[in-house]
Amino acid sequence: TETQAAKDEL
Amino acid sequence: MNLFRLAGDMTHLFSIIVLLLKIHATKSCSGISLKTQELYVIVFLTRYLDLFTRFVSLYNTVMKIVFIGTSFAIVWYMRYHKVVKQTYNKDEDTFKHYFLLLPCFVLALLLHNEFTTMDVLWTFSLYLEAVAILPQLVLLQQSRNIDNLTGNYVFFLGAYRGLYVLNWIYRYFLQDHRARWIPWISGLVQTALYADFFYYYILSWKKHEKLKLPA
Repeated sequence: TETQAAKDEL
Repeated sequence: MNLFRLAGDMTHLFSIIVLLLKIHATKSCSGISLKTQELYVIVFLTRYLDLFTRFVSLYNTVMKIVFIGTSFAIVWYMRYHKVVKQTYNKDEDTFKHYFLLLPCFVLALLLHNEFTTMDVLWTFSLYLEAVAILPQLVLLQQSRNIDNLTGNYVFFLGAYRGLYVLNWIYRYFLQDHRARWIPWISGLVQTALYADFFYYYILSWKKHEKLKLPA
């Protein structure tokens, strides 16, 4: 999902 | 991870080191907004709830712990260190930071990807981070004398946001082609808030003068 992908950032 | 992202994280880390260095070495937190620092504690705590539930990489885990730990350390220094706390510009740090929390939370309840506690709080942390610098910028505007370390701290914090925008552009076009609207929009708002500061920072640097923001 978009969320999962974005959460690898700090 | 691309170079912009790494450079962004490093400038973020560097800004925190500059701030801690200023506080520790000069035993002074003058010009630093406690309200902004308290908001960062909330930002990191609500964003990194997945610290123990989702492993991304050792790099991510270490950085998350460092960001949480250093933000607590800064607030501790400003509130409780017997010398440092006396240098805090309490009367000038007037921004009503609590008024930022509720709108950000309501916005996160309305605009998010998944309606789960963790995702709403993660979204809330992005909205809050976007505006968390406001008390600091207001304090700088009221300060007659902005020392170099304080100016550099805000400069590196702004540079981190700018580099993250470049990282998103790079990621979108050259890596995974995924749209991430919530981090993008809040990140752009956050970067825009620094524009005015950057203008005067660079101006003062060119003229070799002390940084001063117009009231």
